[in-house]
Amino acid sequence: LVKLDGVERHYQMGTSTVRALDGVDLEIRRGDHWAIMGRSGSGKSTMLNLLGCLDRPTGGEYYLGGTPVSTLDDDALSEIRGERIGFVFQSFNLIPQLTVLENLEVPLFYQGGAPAVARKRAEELAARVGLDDRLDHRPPELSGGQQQRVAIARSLINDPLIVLADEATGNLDSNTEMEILELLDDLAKEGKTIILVTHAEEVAERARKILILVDGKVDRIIENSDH
Amino acid sequence: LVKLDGVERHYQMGTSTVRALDGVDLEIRRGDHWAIMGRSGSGKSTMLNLLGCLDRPTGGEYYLGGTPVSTLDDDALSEIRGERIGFVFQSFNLIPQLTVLENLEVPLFYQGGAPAVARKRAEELAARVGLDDRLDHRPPELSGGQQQRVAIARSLINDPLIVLADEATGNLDSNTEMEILELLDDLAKEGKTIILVTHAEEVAERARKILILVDGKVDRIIENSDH
Ligand SMILES: Nc1ncnc2c1ncn2[C@@H]1O[C@H](COP(=O)(O)OP(=O)(O)OP(=O)(O)O)[C@@H](O)[C@H]1O
Ligand SMILES: Nc1ncnc2c1ncn2[C@@H]1O[C@H](COP(=O)(O)OP(=O)(O)OP(=O)(O)O)[C@@H](O)[C@H]1O
Ligand SMILES: [Mg+2]
Ligand SMILES: [Mg+2]
Repeated sequence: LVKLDGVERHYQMGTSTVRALDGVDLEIRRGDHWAIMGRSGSGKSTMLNLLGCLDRPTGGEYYLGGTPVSTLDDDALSEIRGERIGFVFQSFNLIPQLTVLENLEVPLFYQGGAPAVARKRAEELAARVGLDDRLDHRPPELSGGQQQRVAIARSLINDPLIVLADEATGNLDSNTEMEILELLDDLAKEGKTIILVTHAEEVAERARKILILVDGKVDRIIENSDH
Repeated sequence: LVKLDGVERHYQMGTSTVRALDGVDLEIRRGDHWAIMGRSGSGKSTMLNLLGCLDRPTGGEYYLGGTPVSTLDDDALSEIRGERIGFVFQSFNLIPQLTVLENLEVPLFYQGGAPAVARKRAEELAARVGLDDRLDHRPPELSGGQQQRVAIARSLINDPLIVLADEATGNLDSNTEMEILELLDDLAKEGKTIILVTHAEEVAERARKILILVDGKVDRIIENSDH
């Protein structure tokens, strides 16, 4: 489903170069459940942004379903993101002027959904992440963990094939985190491809494969044998 | 040092009232090291904002060093915050247009610090949180955990009496988190008062007292006996 071939993502900072990703080879199959771990600054969010078509490599090639992403223009990438990929950002990226319900419906309107259908789906997902009593609140009126759960629900609203989540439970107490992890496990059982960046052992141990990033390179891949 | 007496923080949402804090009694002594835990939405950030004089109760009274905060005007509160309190926000609140170094220096300029002294102190704290190679980066050019560490360093720049940190290690791998926790332990040994909101066991177990919030009320206080 996804292939990274010698992928690099460099930033030019004056005379020095930051090598956020520095030559990554990786294959991810349909229905896989991965955790990506590594030190702060090791390149995890950079890798997830590339996988989610939010960014392009500065070197190497990224294949999505066999197609090299470098041959796709920005409109095509935007369409793939809207229909196939659900993304939970490390900093949530909610729209502060819209309510929880409106934040959830926005991606459905972009896909041409009927308002009544969109509203119903938004209410169902809000309930699934425990926010049915916060539908009229706006992001500044929510706790950090509530905002994070809106971001999670929003990533699922278009029923994506691939769910990419960047530290999706860092602001949640262990009980709430467990509910979210069980939700993600259910999605994995439905056949979705799940890729979670995480610092937390309890999140990584539920994945089938764990990728360890060190200084922008794949250091090793651990197979979780109890799956 | 700090006393909460029947403290309430209510929000009026149309016809319903959100009781973020719903009657909190608490005494915190100088040099204490507390962890505040509780479900997502239970009122932890609300409590920390009140303790940090960033917000005022809607009911009850908050005493800081014996003075009821309700008798202090906004300028007086602002001065206390600037000189005595270091605050790490759950969402960092860095200034995106300024570099790491400039973000760290800003609070020192408000306190009338000389530029050369301010720059030296900013460099020292950046090094202490492992960011001495990111001084010229701006927040959008940093990883999540790097931004969090800038926020931590900034909270310490004025050598505050009280350090209030809201989920200060949620975006850090366990090694980097350990460095930050050791830094906070050092500050506790220096006699600073440390109050950490956290979801993480490994953070809470280093505190001397753990407060558990449930639905805006103190449910129980646990004394960590191995201190
Ligand atoms: N401006 C506001 N208007 C209305 N309700 C609010 C507002 N700010 C916070 N709340 C509500 O107050 C409650 C407590 O919020 P708070 O941010 O203190 O929670 P928290 O314990 O820090 O949660 P988390 O662990 O998710 O960060 C939440 O249910 C939240 O929805
Ligand atoms: N726009 C940019 N310009 C320059 N350097 C950048 C930029 N964005 C990221 N970086 C650098 O690239 C490196 C990797 O960043 P990335 O956000 O992928 O780390 P991460 O593994 O997600 O870290 P964390 O666990 O702290 O979130 C970091 O050292 C960061 O400073
Ligand atoms: Mg990151
Ligand atoms: Mg909070």
